[in-house]
Amino acid sequence: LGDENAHDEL
Amino acid sequence: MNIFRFLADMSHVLSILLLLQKIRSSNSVAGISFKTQALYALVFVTRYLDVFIYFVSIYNTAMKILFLGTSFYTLHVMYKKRDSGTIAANTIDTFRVEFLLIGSLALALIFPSERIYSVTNILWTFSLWLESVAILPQLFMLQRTGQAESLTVHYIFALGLYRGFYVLNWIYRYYFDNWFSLTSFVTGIIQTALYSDFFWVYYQKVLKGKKFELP
Repeated sequence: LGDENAHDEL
Repeated sequence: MNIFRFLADMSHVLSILLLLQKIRSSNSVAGISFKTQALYALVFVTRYLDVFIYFVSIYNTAMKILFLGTSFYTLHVMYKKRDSGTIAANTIDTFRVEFLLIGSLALALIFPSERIYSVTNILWTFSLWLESVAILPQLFMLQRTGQAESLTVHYIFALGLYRGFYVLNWIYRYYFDNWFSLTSFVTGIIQTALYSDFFWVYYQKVLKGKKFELP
């Protein structure tokens, strides 16, 4: 769990 | 953040306000698909639960909470007013959502975004596929009833506009941010395409001041 694939969109 | 993405998010917020306004002003949930609303709630749960583990910006967090909150609020309001539909919802809201759920899950398991096999990433990919088709029960309901109240029509239009703006945002980001997500792009195109018929009827009828009736 975490930011391994950061999704910055909604 | 660019102008397309901002317009997209604002269209999305507008669509939710229009939906709630429709239910309030007519005091009825007639013509609104409970199944589509339930699918959106599931989309937001599977995509936005990362709000607890991953911080992007105050804007991002606030919008996630807003979308999660309003989707469940909408379901609550619809359930409370379930008997106020002029036609019993269960006789026209008959789209088989199982296929959408199973198809989205299969695609997310086979092709998780960026080929990252983590729970959060598979849920994120699932949410994108499911969102792309979540409007189908609503569109089928509209097709069966043949006409809709203007606020319902504006709601669906704003909702369609939202992902259309995101597609423009992704094209912008590809060229100016050096950023691209194939899953986002493909599902966004599918989602926008599903609205294309509706956009055409909207243009023909609503913008020319006629009553919204499907041909």
